[in-house]
Amino acid sequence: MFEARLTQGALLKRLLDSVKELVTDANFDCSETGISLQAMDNSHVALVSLSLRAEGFNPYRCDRGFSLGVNLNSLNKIMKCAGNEDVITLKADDSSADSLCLLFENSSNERVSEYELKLMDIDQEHLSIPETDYDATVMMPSAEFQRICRDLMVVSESVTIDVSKDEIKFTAEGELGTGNVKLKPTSTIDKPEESITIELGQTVSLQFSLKYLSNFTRGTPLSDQVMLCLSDNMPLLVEYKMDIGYIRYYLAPKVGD
Amino acid sequence: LEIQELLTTFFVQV
Repeated sequence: MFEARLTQGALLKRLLDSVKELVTDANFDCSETGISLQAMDNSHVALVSLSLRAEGFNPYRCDRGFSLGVNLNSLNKIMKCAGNEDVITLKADDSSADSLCLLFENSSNERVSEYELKLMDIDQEHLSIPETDYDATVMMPSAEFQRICRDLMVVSESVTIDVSKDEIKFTAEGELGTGNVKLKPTSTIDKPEESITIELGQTVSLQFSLKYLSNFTRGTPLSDQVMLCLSDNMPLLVEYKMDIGYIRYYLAPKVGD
Repeated sequence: LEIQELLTTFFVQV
């Protein structure tokens, strides 16, 4: 028997909203420690890795590990039927899981809706992501990163990210001209969510697709801060951390001529 | 010209 009840159902709505553009079908791997998902986009350029800890649900029950093969478009359609204040419960019979039950209860509990989503068999290749000691780790307000991606998209569909000890610089060059945004570390004690920090092993400069980065910023509502990890000739890691877990996006770099 | 790398170049499929 699998049951996971999340009081802040809106979180699940936002999480699914932040992956729906990237992947269409994915396996939710459920175990007694929690729920995780790893999926690449069709072009194998980007990957999303989601992890929700069992402690974040109440109750959480997963008698034995199993996978829920889900078409994310269909799941998103059903999630649209949940109110933002609803408590969401996921249930499945973990022996013969051929469907996932979703229960939406409103706060005063006089409205309960129940949906069943047909599950699919998805054989997905799994990537092993090595623990990396990154050359640069940048923390910044997630809204700031979203704005930089959106602004520089008007100039080009590629962005070069340069990180040095006291600056992170985003540069775009295109037909119309060029644009760049430079951020300096700040540490506003009273507003930690506004702070910008740079942890530098060595300077790094990499080029990425802004189309994918903009797509990743769908995770902005999940966290005030976003973490960017860069290492030379390694995929970029973009992480939005939540109390209940994290959503991580990996993006392979572009190599110039 | 920029070439977009693939993740499978960096991460091993298991």
